[in-house]
Amino acid sequence: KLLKKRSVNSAETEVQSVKIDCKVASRFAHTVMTSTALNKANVSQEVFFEVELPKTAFITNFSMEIDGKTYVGEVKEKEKAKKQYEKAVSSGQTAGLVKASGRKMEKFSVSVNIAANSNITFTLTYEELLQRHFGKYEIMIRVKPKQLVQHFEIAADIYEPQGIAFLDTYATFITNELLPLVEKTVTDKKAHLSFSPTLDQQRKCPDCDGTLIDGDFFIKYDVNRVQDLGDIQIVNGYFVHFFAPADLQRLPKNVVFVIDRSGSMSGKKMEQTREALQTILDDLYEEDHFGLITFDDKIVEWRPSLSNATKKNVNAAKTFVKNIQAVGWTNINDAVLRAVDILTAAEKNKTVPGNSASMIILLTDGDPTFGEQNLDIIKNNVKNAIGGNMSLFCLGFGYDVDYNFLDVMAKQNDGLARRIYEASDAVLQLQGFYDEVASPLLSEVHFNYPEDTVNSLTGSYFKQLFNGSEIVVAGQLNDIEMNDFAVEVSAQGAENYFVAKGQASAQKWDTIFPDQEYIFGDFTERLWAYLTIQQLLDKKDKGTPEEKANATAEALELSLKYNFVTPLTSMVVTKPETDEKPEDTLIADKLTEDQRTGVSTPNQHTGVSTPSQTVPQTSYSYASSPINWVDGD
Amino acid sequence: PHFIIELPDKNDALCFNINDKPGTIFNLVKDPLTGTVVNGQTIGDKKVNPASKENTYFGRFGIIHEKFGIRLMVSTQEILVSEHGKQAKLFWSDNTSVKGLNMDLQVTKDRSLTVTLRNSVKFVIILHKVWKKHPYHQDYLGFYTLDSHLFSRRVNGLLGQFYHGVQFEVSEPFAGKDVDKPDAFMFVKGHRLLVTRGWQKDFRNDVKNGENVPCWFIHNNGTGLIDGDLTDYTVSGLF
Repeated sequence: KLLKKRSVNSAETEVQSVKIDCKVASRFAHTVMTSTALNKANVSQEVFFEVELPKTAFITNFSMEIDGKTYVGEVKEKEKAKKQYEKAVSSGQTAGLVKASGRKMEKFSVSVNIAANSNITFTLTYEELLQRHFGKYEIMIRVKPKQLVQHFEIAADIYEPQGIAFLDTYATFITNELLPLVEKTVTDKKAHLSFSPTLDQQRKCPDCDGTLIDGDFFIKYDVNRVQDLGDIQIVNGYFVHFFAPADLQRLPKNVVFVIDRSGSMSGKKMEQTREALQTILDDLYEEDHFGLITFDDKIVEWRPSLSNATKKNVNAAKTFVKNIQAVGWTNINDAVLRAVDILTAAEKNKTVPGNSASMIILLTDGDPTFGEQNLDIIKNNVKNAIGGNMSLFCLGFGYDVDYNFLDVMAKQNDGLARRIYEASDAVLQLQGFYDEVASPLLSEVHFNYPEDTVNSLTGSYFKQLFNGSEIVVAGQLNDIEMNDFAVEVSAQGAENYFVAKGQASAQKWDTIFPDQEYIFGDFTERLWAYLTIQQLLDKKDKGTPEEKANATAEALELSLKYNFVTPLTSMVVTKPETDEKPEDTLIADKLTEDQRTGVSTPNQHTGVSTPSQTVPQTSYSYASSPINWVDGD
Repeated sequence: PHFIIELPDKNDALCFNINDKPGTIFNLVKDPLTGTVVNGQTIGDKKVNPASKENTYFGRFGIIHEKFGIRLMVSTQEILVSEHGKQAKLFWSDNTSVKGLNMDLQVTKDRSLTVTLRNSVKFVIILHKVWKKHPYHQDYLGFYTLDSHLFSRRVNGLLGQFYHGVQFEVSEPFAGKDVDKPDAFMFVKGHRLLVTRGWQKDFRNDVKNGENVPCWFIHNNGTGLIDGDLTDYTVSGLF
């Protein structure tokens, strides 16, 4: 194929506006990114639209408006979209996938050739349920317009019927001069934020074209928590239940850290693990019990049974940790099973409190290479050994791990997996993850709703509720006219068995938000669909073959119905035909964490731009070393 | 098997064939300072095509790194690894990645094995899968050194002796026996050799078809180019 160099003069593409409009109603965020550019050149040229969206978000819409004509993306089943893509390739048209990713975000990019003196408007919409971490919700908007923009605006409206407890905003690019431009209005249940610098205010210096707007814009907030039962909102036949009671006492926990010290952990990774564990061990509460297992092809326990997290024991463990050295192969199976044995023995021998929460935190950077290496057998072994009695959290260090294996294994055992990125902040990532799970408040949390009243419930059992997080359950009401129903939440608390009972009632949104006739209509239904799809996708990975097939079919149906780009669907975008190029098909996919391997800090920006030169990257260079070989003819 | 010696400084390559009885074990690399040894055992065709001469290929490689206590036996069937007495078996049929303290192995299913010995050497072994029912040919292996700059000056072997380059001059080419392949005289290691311009294949990127690499072909088992003669490189065992 001939590669044609595009000659583009960026000065001849004027980015006229970039607008990011985010509306949040009850944690469900709906963001619209719009960008308009004008090709001022007297020849046609390629215009790029590259934006980043959070990994947890689903794209719901994409459109391009060129000279009054609108081209809209269509969500299709992935396989069908792929066929369309292949068809485009086989008929000689250029076609490409639209996907990329970063640590927290993933990239959507598209380029279109537009005629001389033409305008183009790109609009991308995505939705996500904001998750509560460390007692706050976070909206992150990445902006990198790369050039000065005539009309640049970030606007956010937050509607929280529970009332906004606090709201903070900051941006990595905010200078003292830009700070007053961030306008923030917070009333009881409503917040409005805007940031709209003029061309001059965007400039890096008075006479230059460089822009200051380059970085992340954060909004962090929390809602008021008054009732033990949590907050239940009923809208148009759907309900959502947010549960994160205040003032619960922490449960004692029993935790075994299972640390990979195989050869590949040597160097920085081992050093960072040791450093993180020093702090993590210090952060254990005195009533906690803990154990440490390190493994390569040999399994080494710090102590054969759990120890109370007394200062003396913690200090002894810290000395043990200091001396962990990386060598050998990776035997994940036996290491995790040993941790299960230790926790099981502690529970059986009643050396730990009856109301305590047991968990295993596995840290590994590679595939199993010793002992049992079949991933399915390992998953089965671990699932059978754990038997629902404890949670397993897996931390995959770096990119060589089979993340999908860790993810499924964690989900099968009421836990979750997290990737730890190899970087200077790996210590903070490890500590951060531990902090998230360090304080279980409740265990065995059951949500009960009258069976004759609700249906299509998302998950209603949760192994644990952690401090600073929130459990969300959603469902449909059997009768759209229904305005109230009974709710009960029961769980094991620190002191007593926790039971909260009450009546859910529909609120009148027009009374709560009288000036806001429209928020975004069916958001409770979409929130329910979003949550259901997320849970079905989890189920798809961890269930029996039949469950997997059913979950996949159901998730696909919902993705198509609600226009979500999920790992099962793709958005097919048709680029218009021009004099130089035929009609072109592009496909936007949703990546799974497993597919994100290898991409750490992509160069991404929000808005439209002209292309920059691509510099080939060299991953390995053996400068003058000859490649000598011997082979057959 | 055909040998290729790339010489990036000269932007050129040398090549020669080695043919001997199937089953012969050749030393390819021996570095007494790092304790690295690579030996390869040849195999022939299943049966000899009466219309052609018998070709040999490498069917097994034995790799030793004394200092790291590593032994690696790679055949067309399997890969056996031992490190300080611990053993593991890998198969060509799986994508596998093994990370050890001193050695990383990566098997790309039915295709290649990449071996990285820390601070020492990186090489790739290519598996050539042949149709099982082929009347004459069978599976064989190729060995490619990717990084050899850490070998000591004392490294030798059929490949190893070229790791630090080789000095040679080539005369103006002239018409040879084959009209498409000019001949020339090469002055190397005190010898004047008749060499032919041809090409050999690099199978790293395209295991089926390979990519042509132009090279000066040294006839007669590389005689004159390699130090000593072929018998100096035959060894009694893989390890």
